Amino acid sequence: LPIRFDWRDKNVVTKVRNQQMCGGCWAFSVVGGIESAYAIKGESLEDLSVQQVIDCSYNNFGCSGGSTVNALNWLNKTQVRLVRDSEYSFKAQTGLCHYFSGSHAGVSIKGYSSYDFSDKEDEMAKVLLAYGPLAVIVDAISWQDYLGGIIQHHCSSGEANHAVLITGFDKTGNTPYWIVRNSWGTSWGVDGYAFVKMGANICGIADSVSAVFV
Amino acid sequence: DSPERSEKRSAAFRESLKRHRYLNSFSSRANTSAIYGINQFSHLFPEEFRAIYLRSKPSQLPLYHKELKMPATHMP
Repeated sequence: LPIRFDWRDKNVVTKVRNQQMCGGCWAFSVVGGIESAYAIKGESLEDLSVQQVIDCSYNNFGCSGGSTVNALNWLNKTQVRLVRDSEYSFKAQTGLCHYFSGSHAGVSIKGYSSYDFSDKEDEMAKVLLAYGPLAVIVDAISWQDYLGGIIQHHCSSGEANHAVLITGFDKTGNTPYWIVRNSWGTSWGVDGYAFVKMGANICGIADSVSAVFV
Repeated sequence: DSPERSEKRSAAFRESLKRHRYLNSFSSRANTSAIYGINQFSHLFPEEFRAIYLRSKPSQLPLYHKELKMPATHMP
């Protein structure tokens, strides 16, 4: 493993977004992973529609909540093509699913893998390197007050409640950490990102990890 | 805001300040530790914050083993 790696340095991570008062973190996490996987494949990096996933993923609850794994399962089963964000923009509330014709351009997934990597965070880092940013679920109760630095306390594993996207890791200092993109806007955390200590399953970051293939 | 609503927000903010002191009490040991303080969520009680923003549900997933080939699972 390299001692530092961040997919942002390869220009394959879209900007931090803001879910506003919508509990659609699960959709932001999954769509972020797809955007990056698509760009890593050599295609253009562009914002895809989070609202499409919120409205159409029938095995979730839109802005009232959902699961990253359920969303990936739906995307894989239906082979729905995610359209550009500009074509189906974010409204911060659940709406009726808008269908597009089969000829409409968009991105569908080829598959995904979801595993529990607790006690195997080095393996998790290898998966991040091989496949792209990872959609994970964390316990983010203490993140309400986070301003910056490396999160090492005040959250637990086994109580996951918030979906985010890991874009990289840094092991150059005394405390190695994951680089985590959130969906609470750029004024939260460090320009919208949080850092979580690696190697101890802090916040349950390794409990529910998904990689997506496009 | 109505006076009641305004008082509720003030109470949530005061509680946030107390919470920040507690959370930061762990930070002094290492300068890389997280810092907690006032941000756009400080006017919310933790229950309100949780109800609005923490709406993801975890799934029970299999433990990862080195031998597993990632793309082999869940392929269409």
